[in-house]
Amino acid sequence: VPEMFVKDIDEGTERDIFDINEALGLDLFEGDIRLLMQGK
Amino acid sequence: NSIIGDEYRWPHIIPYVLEDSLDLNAKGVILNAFERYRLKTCIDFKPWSGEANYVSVFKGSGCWSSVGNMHVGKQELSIGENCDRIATVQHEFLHALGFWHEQSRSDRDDYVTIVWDRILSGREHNFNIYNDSVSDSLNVPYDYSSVMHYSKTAFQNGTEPTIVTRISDFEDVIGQRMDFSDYDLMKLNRLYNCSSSLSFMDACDFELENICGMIQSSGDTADWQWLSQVLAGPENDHSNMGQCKESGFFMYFNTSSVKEGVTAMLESRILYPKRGFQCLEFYLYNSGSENDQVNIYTRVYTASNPEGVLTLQREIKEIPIGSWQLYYVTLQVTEKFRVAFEGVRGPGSSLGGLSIDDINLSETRCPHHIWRIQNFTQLLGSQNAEIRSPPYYSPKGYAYQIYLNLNSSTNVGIYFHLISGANDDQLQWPCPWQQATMTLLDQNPDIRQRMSNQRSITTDPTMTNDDGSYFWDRPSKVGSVAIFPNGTQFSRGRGYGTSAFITHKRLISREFIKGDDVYILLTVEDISHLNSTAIIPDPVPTSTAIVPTSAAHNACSEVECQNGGVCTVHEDRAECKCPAGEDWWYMGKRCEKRGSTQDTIVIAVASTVTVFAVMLVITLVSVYCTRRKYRKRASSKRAALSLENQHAF
Repeated sequence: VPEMFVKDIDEGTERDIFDINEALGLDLFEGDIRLLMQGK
Repeated sequence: NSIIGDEYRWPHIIPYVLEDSLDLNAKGVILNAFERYRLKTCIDFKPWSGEANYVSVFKGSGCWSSVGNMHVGKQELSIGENCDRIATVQHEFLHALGFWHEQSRSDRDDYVTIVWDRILSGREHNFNIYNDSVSDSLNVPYDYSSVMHYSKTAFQNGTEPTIVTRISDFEDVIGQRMDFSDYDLMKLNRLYNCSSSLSFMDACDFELENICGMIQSSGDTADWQWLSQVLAGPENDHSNMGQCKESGFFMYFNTSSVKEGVTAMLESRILYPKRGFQCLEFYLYNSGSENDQVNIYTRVYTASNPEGVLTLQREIKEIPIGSWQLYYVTLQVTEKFRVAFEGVRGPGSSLGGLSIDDINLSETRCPHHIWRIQNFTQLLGSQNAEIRSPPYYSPKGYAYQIYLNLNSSTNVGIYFHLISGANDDQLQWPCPWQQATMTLLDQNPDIRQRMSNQRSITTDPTMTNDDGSYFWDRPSKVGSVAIFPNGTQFSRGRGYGTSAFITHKRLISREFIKGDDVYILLTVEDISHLNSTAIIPDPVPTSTAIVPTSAAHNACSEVECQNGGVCTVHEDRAECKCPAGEDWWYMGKRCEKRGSTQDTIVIAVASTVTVFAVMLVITLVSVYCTRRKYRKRASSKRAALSLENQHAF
């Protein structure tokens, strides 16, 4: 679809959660898990 | 699969804060995700009011969460850039509720093959397995359709899949980001011992002869019949669409056998509302006269009206002939009630009648508009398939149109356009903070089992185009000329949406296309109120003790906190954590006393005045006593002097 008619928020690709985090340079546990010590 | 340990569980009502850093669209999407939890699980959410532990949702870098309740007080969950999708929010909250990814469960290798040499170097740890002493699959089979499963492309170093399913049909199923799967819900509901939800009320596909406890009214002259087929139509029910022989029933009112004006009323069982607003949805089929109609009533029972008060909620006329059509009716009932479907025989000839199927009633908001696309399979296969919806108006009065792009061979795109409308002179431009939610409806008969695909976008009045003009400015100013099928000319603004709304493979799965119909549900609502600063109560000391929920329950079972206080266990003792605001708080052992900054000021002023008054009294008394003492001394000296003088003279 010509860009003059629409703006595509996904820029043509289906980005999953791990793609988004990987592109940001994040190296989270299993891609999107932040490890915390319980009761910290 | 869930993390093992009761200490990781949250209470059924999770306190949350939506931090100011979140984009407005993300805030709206998060609230919509909460509604899915409220409909399908027993998990509910409430704004934080001082509880010891809560989820703080903020716009960090990326989309992430911790697994389970970590008892750290403020537990962060990030919904960053591009994470504002409803299924992504559901996924992250499932982590917070205690779930790992599906492919990390202990029996993973029985179902998928991880191709290690296709994984990005250094990212192999993302495919670890956790044994059944740390993670529990809750006696639920491996779930390819889980919203917690990675897709086949996860962490790939090239173009080949990193996860290969042992049953090849599931290769493109894994990684869905639409909604909870049936097994996701089974696991969540098992983990949290759910037996009901806040907003679900009833679903009926009429497959059983008891017709879901519905009753035929006695005050009318005809009845609805329980059938699986009618010669004049429908040939089959809507639930199964003829897929299953010897099954598939619906309710039918034969209008060809009765005179004009005859009615037949079918009433639901008694229902008990909790929230005070409901959405009723059902499918209708008309094979009778085009003047036959269906009226929707509520019968509300109160102490003064034990027989129930019948109120007409909606008249449905011009029901299309020859196909099942979806309807939504908004209700607002606060007392126990029934829903009643009244078929009315209209004028004109009839060779058939009216049919009802797949009723769902929930305490949720109905969509504002339904866009029905017929003969969809044909459209999907044709080239240059671009479909535009009819024009719709938002409650604020903005006119809009939806554009569905089927051109790509892999993905379907969806875009929201503002268009010129009748109210444009009275509206604010550029259009501020209207959230458009576009849902491709999974037409499963049971609302709880649907995996509808939803995306939301929000109009940001500050957003600009490359030429500096405002993106969401008045369509007649920044849009291009377009023409409706009836020849009317209008202006259409630039579209905003996604080229990756859903893949073709997912679109033809489930029940998105049913009877060759597709429904796009549309809601456009003003969310500018979400712009306001998050109300954050005064911090409450964090409970650092790891307390099993059963112990917490026992210690708290005899303690009743007042005024919204929450019972927590600290060092084996039940304590009430009292709610507090910016300038008020509750205190006392059971939060029974209220305090405020105003009270403090009054106390401070009163204390100062009292101290001043006491000091003044003491000073005056001291001065008085001192003066009196010196006066006495002076007078006695004078007396002694005069006596001496007497002796001298």
